[in-house]
Amino acid sequence: YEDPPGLVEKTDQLLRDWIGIYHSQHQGRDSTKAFSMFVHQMNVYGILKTDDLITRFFRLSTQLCVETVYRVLAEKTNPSLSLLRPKCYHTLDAFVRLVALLVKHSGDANNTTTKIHLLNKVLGIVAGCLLQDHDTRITDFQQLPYQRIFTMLFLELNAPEPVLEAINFHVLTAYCHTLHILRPSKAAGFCYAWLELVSHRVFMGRMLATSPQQKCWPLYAQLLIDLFKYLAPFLRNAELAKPVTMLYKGTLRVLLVLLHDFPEFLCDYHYGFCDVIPPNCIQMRNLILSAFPRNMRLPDPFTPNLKVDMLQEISYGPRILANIAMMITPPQFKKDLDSYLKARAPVTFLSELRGNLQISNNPGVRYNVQLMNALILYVGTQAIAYIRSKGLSPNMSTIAHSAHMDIFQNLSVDLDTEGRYLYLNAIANQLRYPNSHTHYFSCTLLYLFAEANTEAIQEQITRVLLERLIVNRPHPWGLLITFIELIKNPTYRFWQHEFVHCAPEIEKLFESVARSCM
Amino acid sequence: PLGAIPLLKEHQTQFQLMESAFYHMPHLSDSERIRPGWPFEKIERIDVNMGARYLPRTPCPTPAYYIQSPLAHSDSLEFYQRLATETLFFVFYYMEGTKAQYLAAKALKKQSWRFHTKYMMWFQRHEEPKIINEEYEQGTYIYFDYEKWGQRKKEGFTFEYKYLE
Amino acid sequence: LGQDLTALGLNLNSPDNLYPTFAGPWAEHPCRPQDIDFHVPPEYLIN
Repeated sequence: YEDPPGLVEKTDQLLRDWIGIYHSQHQGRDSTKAFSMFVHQMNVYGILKTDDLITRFFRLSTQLCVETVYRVLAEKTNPSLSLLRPKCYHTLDAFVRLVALLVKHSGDANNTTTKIHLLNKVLGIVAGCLLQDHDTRITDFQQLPYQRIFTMLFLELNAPEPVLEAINFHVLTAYCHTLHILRPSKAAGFCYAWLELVSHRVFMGRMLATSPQQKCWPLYAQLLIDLFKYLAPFLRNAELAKPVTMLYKGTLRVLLVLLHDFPEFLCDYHYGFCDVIPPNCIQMRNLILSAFPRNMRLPDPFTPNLKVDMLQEISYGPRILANIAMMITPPQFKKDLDSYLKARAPVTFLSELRGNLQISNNPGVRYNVQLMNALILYVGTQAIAYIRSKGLSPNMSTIAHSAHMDIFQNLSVDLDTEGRYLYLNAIANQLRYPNSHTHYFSCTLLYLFAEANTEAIQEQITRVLLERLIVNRPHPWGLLITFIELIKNPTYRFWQHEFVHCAPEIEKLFESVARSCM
Repeated sequence: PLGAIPLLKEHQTQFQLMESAFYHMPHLSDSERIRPGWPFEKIERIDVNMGARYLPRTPCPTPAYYIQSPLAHSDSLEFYQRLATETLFFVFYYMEGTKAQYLAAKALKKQSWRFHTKYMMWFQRHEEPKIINEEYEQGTYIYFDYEKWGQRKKEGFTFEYKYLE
Repeated sequence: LGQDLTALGLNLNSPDNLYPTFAGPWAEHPCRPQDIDFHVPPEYLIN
């Protein structure tokens, strides 16, 4: 870094002075007098002379604080970590207080730009130090100092003060950018502290509850997607190692809080989440799919003779905050798709469909899952619009004999088991609370079952539904009503299929699920 | 039908880092502000026994027959109103700046205690101190129904606040 | 199969929001009143 001679010593001295001031009783923590005197001292030391020196000062301060923590944590005399923590906090909290005061007082009172600029600078510096430390110390890396700095600074900057309220949205944005930079796939050794930061009650409250017009929801959704992307390769395999289990359970807790307090958030961003959650993560995905708007009353899916198509809600489309059409690539494929949907020709489009979706021959990774998901939802929404354009509403007869159903039936027949599993999952991911997508895809799945020309397809449809039902609750409403319809409606002759009776325990399983559903 | 997929090299490296972090899990107090007034505020005064137990949200090992998880509704005013007055004063003075202090103050007011802001002390409305002299002015000690407290102390009643927490 | 989500230490039946007392992804219990910062009148801050 080529720091100018003497700067490290000056920074060290200043930091010591400040920590002394911070912890001295008679100065009092909030006395602006002590702070302004300190800023004067910083001036005397020439720290505030240029932007570059300020940057170096914060970087050196961060590193000095972090080094102090590493030293404390390395102390053998007090092995008990919880004894050492107050000592770590001693240094870190003081530094954070200094940063918070500098941010609050930078520029004149109502000039938010300088405050935000300084905050972004400091967050960037701390993040930079963390990543460098993470890459240098590797398995000796400690999360504590960085977590403490980020957490305490966030609490400081979210105190109920007018000057802070004025910049709060920028504080949240800056934090989300920083947390995105430090996402677990970039700093795996920081993943637990990262999740603790992202799910801190004050952070969650500010991001999801108090920020107006849900302006921070997309930012929070991005952080969750970062988490799911990181977890995906580890959750793809059945055996979860302890570190993964810990992170996974923590993630479930956070999702439960979101499901309970912010179901609309999960509803709005479900598509993006399911896009990155591995298909075998059934319970976590169910949790997201089970969310429904708080002002909605869900009819009991077990009521006999529930007339789903009489429900008013099924005429409304859910909010999908993802640009599905843009996800259909390459552009040529999208163009061909649109022309087929419009003209129901050329037939060659259908036979080429699988080729567009398949990306390799290696088992387990043969298909472009994101493209598959986007295709299914896009075709489904186009189908609903098409049926409505004819003044009809989706039901078992109006969804048939259309370009849209051609595509679905073709995929049912043409894909191999792996592809069909992903394709059926894409459909089942739309079975949520009462809305037009749930209704359309529920009908589609049942129609595909009824029209299937081989029992293998019917069996796989059943498997996809069943595996979502046999995990612990919650279960999405749309999933329940679809399965209940499948096993109750004689048109599907569900119980006459051989795969229902292929083994005593399978049969017993079906019966017990049926009992709980009927 | 997807089967397991071997971890890529990149993921294996990530796993190693995650695993080492797993052995340095964050402590619950890492996310909590240290409140002024907790004894360990004066770092030099921490001794081996005290510091460990009074970090915020440090689980306090109590005998198994003690209640181990928060009581239902223990964050409600109704619950606080059923606590003893001494307990409320304890909560008020030792848990400042928290919701507990707020609830304790509310409960005390419902028991006709009034907080005198200038002298920062509580007294029953009908017992407003007649004489406020230098001694009361000095320092930040807080008095509350001193005679009763004195009496209870004589009877040997003391707070073991580590259990209370 | 899967976790019993009701055993993760969250009061899912609570009529109130959970996030104000959410104690973090690793905690088995929610925060207690003494854990939660609260904007009390300044004269209450005695220490």
